[in-house]
Amino acid sequence: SAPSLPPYFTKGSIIQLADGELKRVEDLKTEDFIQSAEISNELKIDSSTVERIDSSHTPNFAIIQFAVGEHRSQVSVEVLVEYPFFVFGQGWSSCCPERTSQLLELPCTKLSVGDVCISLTLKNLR
Amino acid sequence: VPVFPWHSLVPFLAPTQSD
Repeated sequence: SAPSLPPYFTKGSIIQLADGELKRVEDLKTEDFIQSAEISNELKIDSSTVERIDSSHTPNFAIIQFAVGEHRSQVSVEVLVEYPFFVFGQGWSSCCPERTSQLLELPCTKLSVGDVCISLTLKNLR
Repeated sequence: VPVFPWHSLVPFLAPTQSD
């Protein structure tokens, strides 16, 4: 069976912010993530800059290489091309926004090298 | 209607500690 994305990326999904406020996934703003992370005891927002996007050997998957955090640590993830990432100040973006829009109805722009995505790490990692 | 926590939408990209 074809792999698919988790249900919360579908347009209209109800998302609870850290302060309890409810928003639809397509209405989320950069500030919602930043404020929620500020309230969180465990999670910290990191900036993850897209350094490379390569096609995977697995159909419909892409390999995205990020530089994570202030140390620009290299992290690669293999995701479905329609998997949406939240880009700072821009919103939802994926390797194939047409597919994201088609499958999830989530408004989406094209993820590109140089984009800075919101990611999470643990606050007390060291 | 299901309600999802905000952090489920954000990828957890934990760099491996190199030092």
